[in-house]
Parts: sequence; structure tokens; C-alpha cells
Amino acid sequence: PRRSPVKDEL
Amino acid sequence: MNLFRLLGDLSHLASIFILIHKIQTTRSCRGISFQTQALYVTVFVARYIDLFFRWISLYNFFMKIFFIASSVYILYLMKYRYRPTHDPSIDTFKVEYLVGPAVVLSLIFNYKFEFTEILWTFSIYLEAVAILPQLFMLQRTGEAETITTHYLAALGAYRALYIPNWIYRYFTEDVVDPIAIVAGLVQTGLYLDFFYVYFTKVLQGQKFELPA
Repeated sequence: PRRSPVKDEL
Repeated sequence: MNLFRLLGDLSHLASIFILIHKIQTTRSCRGISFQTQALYVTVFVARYIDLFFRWISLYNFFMKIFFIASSVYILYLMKYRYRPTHDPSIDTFKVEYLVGPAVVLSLIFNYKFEFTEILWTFSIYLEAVAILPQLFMLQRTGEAETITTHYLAALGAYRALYIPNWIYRYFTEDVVDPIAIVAGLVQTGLYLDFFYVYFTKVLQGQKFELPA
């Protein structure tokens, strides 16, 4: 999986 | 957007409405930690600074505006409108013990050493522990108004629902956000004791009281 921040969350 | 995430966000919204409702109907902020509420304002402002440079969706935009505005409004209610009903002598948790480590940790463990990125990380770490002054106050007084416990339950449910949301996203979108997940697990863990009493007492119709 991509270890990317999910910045679309609140 | 998946169902867990949506229910989590709605639960978060509900918790804020419950809190405002409690303060306005009882005309009192008794039992509510001002420090925890002030920490939430800090969390939202630090994290949602991205309103200025990152567009995600209309939903995201309005939720962020709502969380900032409502948390500031709650501080106003506590600090001015219903100030005499707040007793600082039982709200004595040292918030610097939370803010300090959150600052240090965000400087060490972050995705990118950039100002807004560190602010985001700081807000994640701080949110994880922001409820502690409130739980500490509950522990000290040993009891709570039922409506206050509903507020805390909704807030805890919001965090708990984010966990299946991450699991779902791991499988469907192939994304993992270790910082958010670790902090989220810690945050949810802090509610376990509370949830135990909430389910065994409040939902059975009894008053929220901790054993002496």
C-alpha cells in the first residue's frame, strides 16, 4: 500500500 | 467516502450539537472541561489551515468551517456567556503536558519537514490526547450529567468509526496513513474505560457514577 497521508479526512 | 467515515463524521457533528444543547438548556457548562474545548480549537485551527491552499470537496470545506466555528462558539459560551457556571478548580489538568509532547513528536515523526505538514501532524497528535482534561475532570468528580456522557459517547464513537474506515480504505484504495492510524488508536483507547461505564450504567438507565 501507498504510505500516503489521507488528507481528505477530518 | 465510505459508510464508516460518514457515520464517524456524523457522530462528530452530533457530539457538538449535544454539547451546545447541554450548555444552552441547562444554562451551564458544569462538568465540561474548558481546557479540552480549548485544545479542540487549537487542533482544528492547526489542521484546517489547509482551507487556504488545498481544495478537497464541498463536504470537506463546510465540515471544516463548521468544526472551527462551533468549537470557537463553545469557548465563547464557556468563557463569557456561562462563565460563572465553570469551576476552574476542578479543571486542573496541565495542558502543557499534552501540548509539549505533541509539538516534539510532530517535529520528529512527520511525513515532511514543512511548516503546514508539521502543523497537521501536531494537530493529529494533540487531538489524540485532547480529551484527557475532560476525562480527568470526570474521574475527579466521579459523576456526570447524562447529557454530558452522551456527548462523550458520540465523540468516542466518531474516533472508533474511523478505525474500520482505515481498514476499508486499506483494502479498497490501497492507502495507509500510519500517523493518523497510530494516533487514532491511542485516542480511541482512551475512551475504553468511559465506554465500559457508559454501556453498563448510562444505557441501562442509571446515572454515570464511578465507583468510590
